[in-house]
Amino acid sequence: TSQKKKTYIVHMAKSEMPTSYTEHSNWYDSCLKSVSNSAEMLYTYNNVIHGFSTRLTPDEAESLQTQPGILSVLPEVKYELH
Amino acid sequence: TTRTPEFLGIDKNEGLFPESDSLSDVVIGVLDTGAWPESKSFDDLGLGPVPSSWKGECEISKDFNSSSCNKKLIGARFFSKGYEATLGPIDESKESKSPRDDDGHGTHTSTTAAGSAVDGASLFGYALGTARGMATRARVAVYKVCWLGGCFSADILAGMDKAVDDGVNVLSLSLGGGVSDYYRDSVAIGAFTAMERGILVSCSAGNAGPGSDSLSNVAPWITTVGAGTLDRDFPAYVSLGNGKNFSSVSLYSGKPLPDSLQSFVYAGNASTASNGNLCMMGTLSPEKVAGKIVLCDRGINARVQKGAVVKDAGGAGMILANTAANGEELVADAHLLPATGVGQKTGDLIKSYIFSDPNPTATIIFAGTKVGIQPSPVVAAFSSRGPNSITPEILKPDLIAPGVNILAGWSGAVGPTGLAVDTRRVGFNIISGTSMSCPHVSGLAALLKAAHPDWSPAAIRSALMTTAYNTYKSGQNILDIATGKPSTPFDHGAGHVDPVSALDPGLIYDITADDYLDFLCALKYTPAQISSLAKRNFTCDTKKYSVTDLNYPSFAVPLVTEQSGGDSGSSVVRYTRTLTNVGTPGTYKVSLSSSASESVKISVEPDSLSFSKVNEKLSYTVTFTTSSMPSGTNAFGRLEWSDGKHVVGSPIAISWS
Repeated sequence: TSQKKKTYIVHMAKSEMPTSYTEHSNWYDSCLKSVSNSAEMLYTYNNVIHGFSTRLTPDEAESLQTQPGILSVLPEVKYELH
Repeated sequence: TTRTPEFLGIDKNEGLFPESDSLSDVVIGVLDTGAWPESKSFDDLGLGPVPSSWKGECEISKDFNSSSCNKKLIGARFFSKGYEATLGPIDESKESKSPRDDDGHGTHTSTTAAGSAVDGASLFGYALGTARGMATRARVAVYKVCWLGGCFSADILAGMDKAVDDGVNVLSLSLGGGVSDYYRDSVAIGAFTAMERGILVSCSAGNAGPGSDSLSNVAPWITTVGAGTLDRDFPAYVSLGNGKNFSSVSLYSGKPLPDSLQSFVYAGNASTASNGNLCMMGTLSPEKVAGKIVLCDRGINARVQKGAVVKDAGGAGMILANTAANGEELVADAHLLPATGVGQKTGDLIKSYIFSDPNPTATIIFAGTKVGIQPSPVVAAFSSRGPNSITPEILKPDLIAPGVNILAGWSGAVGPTGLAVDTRRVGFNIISGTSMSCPHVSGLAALLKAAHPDWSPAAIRSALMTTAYNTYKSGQNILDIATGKPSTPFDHGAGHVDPVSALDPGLIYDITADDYLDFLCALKYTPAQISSLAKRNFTCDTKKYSVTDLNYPSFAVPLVTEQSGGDSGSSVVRYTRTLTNVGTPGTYKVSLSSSASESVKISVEPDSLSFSKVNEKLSYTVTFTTSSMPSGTNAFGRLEWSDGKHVVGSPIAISWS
């Protein structure tokens, strides 16, 4: 149960993108694949954050947090109408 | 909405507000449950072409086609990947995988902000009038991020990301989550970028009142809106067998109760369940309630569901009694059976009668719509309250606006109660919440944006706050319905919005994106946390940052009570503010009032500011000299600058913990 996948929002430091990448989305994808072969991006965010959302196990999320260029890996939060 | 334009004074002051060209260039983005495009409130009659800068789209799906959008509803998108990733594929037999609003909430909020005028709008004849949004000529773009199972942050961020890119000018979010640091809160994160791009973000304060520390959406770059009442009511009268009569409220429309008194029973005595008094599903004994009026206690399940439970059990009617959690606040509902809501005190009196009479009887008489109710506004009991639990030095909510019994557009997919068993369909519905007050401010912000296109989001908020009122014409402070006593800045912020005054505030407290970065430094955020919000590298300087230096239009002064045996001397706290002249040259003089002059001394230096030109900036310092007070003590005050024509007011809240 502890390794059940959850949605995370991954904040990237765009300025730290290695020069070998020309598209930040490719860099995001590469970072994600480094911790999970099966994970797919739900959204890529370009304006309000630099980063993406994806489904990861807690271990994968922890591992991703240690990768260079990752600012934070935050679990998804449910909001409610007021 | 009906009545709120009159209540806010924007119906008789149309000439003061911007002409069509500037206002129709303003786009309000609403993140919510989507829109019902067939609503008359989305009629685009008289609107010109969509602004050329607009990059948004009308996303097509099987129940939402290109003609669903027009020159009023200029954008409609939906974001469900986060929702579906967590809860599985959307069941399209229950909700539309499209921007279409199956809930009603999104149609209500978006039409409140910017709906076109619709004559003869009402809910079953209640609240009859011309329904219009606050900014009738502004455009609307909806971003559906909320679904039957809730609103997920991955979708909210995606909606904000797109809205910013599309080119909205105002963002309206009537939703909230738990309290968390700004760098963890998706709404705060998205709002930061929006603010940087000149977009005002208006959010609901939450419905977790009247308890303190109950606010959502408290980031200082967000405009946080609490809720107050209108001067309108929907009275119903409860008559008891002992001859006593009580006032209540209801939106019931249908076959009335018989003229004669009916048998009357307390739900708690008509159930074998320990919580039978709440009229939860399946808890009432039909043989004990059949043909009777049932008294249910408010709480746990939806108010309208209690009515449905009574109806299912064969009850003839329902009286819904508030408990201590709601006090005397009366929220009207379009119940499925003759039903009405009463305050706690009335509920207690009615219960006394039921328990003392072996054969209690009652009836309910419905009396339609009444306007001119005084005092109004009063702060709604449900409206979330300060202090701000994330940054106590920033006073929240910022202000209050109408949020109780608001009529606005509704979805054709659901009845006015939202219950599955409610097969009625209405074009307009009457509901309550800070969800309803938020889009009022969003629409009013659009009016200000059109009138002052060069104003920053902080300037617009400042104008709304410093011109808000916190007293009635009698001079008495706005009341809090939860207590029946005067409300405080922790309840109403700067006060109730006054859009006509906000058009010409005289002075404003402006805040730039860099100022907010300094604020984050003062919070001792790490570079990564700041970068998450600002999306760029920013290194805090070695200089001393202070949260209290943020040029906010209000003052919150949190103090720590000294422990016994410690130094019992007074403490001195200084706040610096800068005012920008947006009016004519003039000299402003300061005045102060405080509820606790013995424990707090407040001084302002200088006490006079002379502005010789537009956009001139002048600073002042407020010094709070306070004595130690017991933990939990609060003191309140108000600081006003006036040139004789304008009054630029700021609330003060001092708290000891």
